[in-house]
Amino acid sequence: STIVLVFEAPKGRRPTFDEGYVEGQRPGGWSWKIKQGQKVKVGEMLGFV
Amino acid sequence: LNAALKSTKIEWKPIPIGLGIGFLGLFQFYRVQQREQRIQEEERSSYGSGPDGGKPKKRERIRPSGPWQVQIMSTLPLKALSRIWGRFNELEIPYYLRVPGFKLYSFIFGVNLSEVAEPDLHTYPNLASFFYRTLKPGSRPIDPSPNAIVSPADGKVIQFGIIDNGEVEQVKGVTYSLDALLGSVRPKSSNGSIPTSNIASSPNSAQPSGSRARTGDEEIIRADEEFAQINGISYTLPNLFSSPQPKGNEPGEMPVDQSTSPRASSEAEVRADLALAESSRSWWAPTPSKDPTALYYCVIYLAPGDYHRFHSPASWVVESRRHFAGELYSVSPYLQRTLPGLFTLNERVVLLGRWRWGFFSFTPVGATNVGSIVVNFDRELRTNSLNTDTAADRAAEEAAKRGELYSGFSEATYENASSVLGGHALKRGEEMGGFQLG
Repeated sequence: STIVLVFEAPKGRRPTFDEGYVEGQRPGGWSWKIKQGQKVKVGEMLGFV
Repeated sequence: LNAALKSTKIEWKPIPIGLGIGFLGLFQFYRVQQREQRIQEEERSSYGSGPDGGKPKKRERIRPSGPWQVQIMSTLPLKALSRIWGRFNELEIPYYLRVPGFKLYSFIFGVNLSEVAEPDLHTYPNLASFFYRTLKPGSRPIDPSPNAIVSPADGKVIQFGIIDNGEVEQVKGVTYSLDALLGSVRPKSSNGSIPTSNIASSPNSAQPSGSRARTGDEEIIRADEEFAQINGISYTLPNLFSSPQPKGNEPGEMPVDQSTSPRASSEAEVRADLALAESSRSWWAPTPSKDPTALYYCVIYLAPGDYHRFHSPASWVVESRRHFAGELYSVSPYLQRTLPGLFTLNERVVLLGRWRWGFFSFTPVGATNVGSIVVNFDRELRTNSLNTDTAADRAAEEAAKRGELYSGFSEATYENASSVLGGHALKRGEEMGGFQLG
């Protein structure tokens, strides 16, 4: 069995020069906290805004 | 003859399971062949006779393309096998075999028995009830961050990312459309075309957002326009953003986002309005679409030994449910790699709603061994049922008679009279339902 989540979240803004750029992350936007193939349990954080 | 009948000893022997499965496979193959032949004959005989050039058709069986394993699997009566599997697992296990049986199952599939709510394994009469076990309170702490989405189930993260142009990536290079997974969100428009990605653009589907802007900059502009509509502000976009836009960036300078770039002074007023609206907004209300948003997805696979109940990943309101009575292929990582669009073929329950940041959907997808999806707040939902299959066939037939395209799902909306939320509200970590054997 599988669960598919699809949700809308803020993209965030482009980082300023001082903030630098981190792949896949934009300040104020959605960031993942998981990796592919990672085992997760109920209640563990998948990502945050 | 009399003597032969009386003196012949009758010896009963069980039919081997393999023989039974083989027989069912052959029978199904024969049935499908017959049906295909019948449909072809009907089409041939009625060609050009009706207004649409043919007779109304029944719901077509899904015929996936793929390697030989997939082809063989597609000939098997998977739903019937799943139901038989479910019945088999509901048989009561003898009292003294329960503990060694469940311990063996736990050893094979890696179940942590110290977490199980009921320590006495004798209390589970069969494998189905052990499979749908509950856990001890506090064994799954919920992450306290209010801006986080938490895992709805125990499992393995198969895929996650951002949805680009309404397409979800199943594995690297294999994608399926969001409409195929969730169903088309809006009814047919007046010109007959179905808008395919309105949920991707609009956080509140009730807002007339028109076609989706493709680039990020266009999205921001559209978002501003919607914000103006929401707040009843009379000015239009050209008036609002009449100041000249920066033409380009100097060498070595970071690209500047339009949402943060200096604009006309009226933009400051809009921002002030937005801040005011933000401060007075309830947590469940859709976000003013000033902030550019995107659609994200995450696929979690539950292995046979995992805890098979699912919980709410966020605080959200479920507005409607769509039940797709599809097939029941296995959803193992191997088949996910080999069968394109697997999640769009299988039987699934799509729960649609909204959360703080806009659109939210939760889709449990069934499999051969766990075909029954239970949603605690939806007592009318019946999955992996012969009745729903028949009802889907009938709906497809009626839609064809009306000359319409069968949407492929049955829909129900949740209306709670005592709530102002307009749906069923769920808290983060609240149990929503689960998967049951068969």
